[in-house]
Amino acid sequence: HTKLLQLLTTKSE
Amino acid sequence: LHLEAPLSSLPSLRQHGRERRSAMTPEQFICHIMEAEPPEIYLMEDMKKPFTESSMMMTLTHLADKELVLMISWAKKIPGFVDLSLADQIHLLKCCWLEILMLGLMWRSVDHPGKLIFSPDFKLNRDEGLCVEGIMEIFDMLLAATSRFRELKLQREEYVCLKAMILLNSNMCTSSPETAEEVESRNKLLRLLDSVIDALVWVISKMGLSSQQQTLRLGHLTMLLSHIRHVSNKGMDHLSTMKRKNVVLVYDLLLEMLDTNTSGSS
Repeated sequence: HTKLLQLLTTKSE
Repeated sequence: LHLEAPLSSLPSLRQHGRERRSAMTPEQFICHIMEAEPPEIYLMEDMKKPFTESSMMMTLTHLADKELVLMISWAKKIPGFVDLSLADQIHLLKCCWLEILMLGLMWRSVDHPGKLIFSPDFKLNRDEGLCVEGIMEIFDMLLAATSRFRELKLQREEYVCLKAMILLNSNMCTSSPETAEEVESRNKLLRLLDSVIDALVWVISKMGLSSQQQTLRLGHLTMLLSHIRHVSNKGMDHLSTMKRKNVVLVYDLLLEMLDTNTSGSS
């Protein structure tokens, strides 16, 4: 789940 | 965050630790999940009509990929979601992503009988699905569930509660937790699900219905969730078939979500 993991762990705007 | 109990009982709150203080009232919770709603997506594509099987599948998967990115940032704005374990967050999203997208489609289509409003610039009549093998059955299920929501006069506040319930309920009946962290995350999840149900009950209580009508409405709305799960499973199988037959190229986030799903089911 690389893309999913990246989107979950990046600080939302 | 709003103190749930009156200030007079403040000393006792300290014994309950963070959970107690962070418990929001249903009204607060509704405000948060209404604000979390993702913006409308415009495809901004020049769509050559009539569609072919591959051009329609391409457009549908392109839209889904865009919606998935917004869905993940939406999930992170559901109060308490990011406090769950990362494993739970991933599992919840991979189990329910198509249900969430389909409920959003139904909501956008609720005032357009016979049409599926995928996006403001991508509206389909039922028969336009004839060009894609096996999709008519799914379109008809989507249209049937949408007309049920229209019949029930689904309110926006109810819609956002149902969407949060789908997210939080999606892996209730899978693996039982083993480690202490899993147990803690599951307890947080159960409390979160209670908050959403409380919020939905609160919304329904504001509609001037008798208490019996309120209970029935809650039942009707939650029963629709099983139809949404059913349509989503059909949709997942259909998309996997389209991918396997190379009718459409599935890539990036959508490929990740589809693969984890199919590997999960297989």
